[in-house]
Amino acid sequence: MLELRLVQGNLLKKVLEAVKDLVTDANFDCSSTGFSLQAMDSSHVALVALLLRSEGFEHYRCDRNVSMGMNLNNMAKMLKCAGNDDIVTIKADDGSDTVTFMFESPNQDKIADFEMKLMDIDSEHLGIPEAEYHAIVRMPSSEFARICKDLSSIGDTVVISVTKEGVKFSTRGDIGNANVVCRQNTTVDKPEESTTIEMHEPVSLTFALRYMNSFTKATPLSSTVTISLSSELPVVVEYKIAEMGYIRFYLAPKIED
Amino acid sequence: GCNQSTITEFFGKL
Repeated sequence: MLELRLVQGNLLKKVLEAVKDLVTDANFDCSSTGFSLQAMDSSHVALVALLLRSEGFEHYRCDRNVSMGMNLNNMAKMLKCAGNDDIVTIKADDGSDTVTFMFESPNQDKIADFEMKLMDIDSEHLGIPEAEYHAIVRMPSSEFARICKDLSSIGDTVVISVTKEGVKFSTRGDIGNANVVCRQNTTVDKPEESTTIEMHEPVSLTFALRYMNSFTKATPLSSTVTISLSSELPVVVEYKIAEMGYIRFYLAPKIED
Repeated sequence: GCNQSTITEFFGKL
């Protein structure tokens, strides 16, 4: 039996909006530590890792570790029916082949039950090493989303380079090329508007912009985004989920042949 | 040109 009650139901709504276009079907794993998901897109170029820690739920009952296969589009359709201020509860009985999403309005005057069929999805979990990254950029998530959107109107790949000057996003295409340089800026009145760059050594990697634009659908989850780069690893684009966990997108680089 | 690598080239199956 599992029953997870999330007072900030809109977090789950935003999570589904962030992943439903990247991954179609995925297993949600439920254990005593929390509610998580790890899945690759169909081309195995990107991977999304979600963690919602059990402490972040108002009520978290998970009698035994369980993995529930869900179609994320269908799940998103059901969560769209939840109000932004609704309390969302995820319920499933042991051995059941369905999961129920319950939406309660803040003043408890409306309660909705949406039951969805579960699927059998055989997915292997990948080992993601905790790595030392050559460069870690923290910046406003809206700014990162704007840069990815703007550059994708010029080219389809972005070179992200971190030097002591700052972080540079470059692209080129038929009509020309574009460079956006962001410098460290901590003299802002609101911390979430600051850009900080931690560089251990210069790094420069090339990525497909369409995946980056897909990742920025998670922008509503956090005012800041963290981009961690290392020359031998996929980039990690991370959005923290308020006091609950995170959603991390890993993107494999394009390698000069 | 640039060849797109895949995640599974970097992260092994558990």
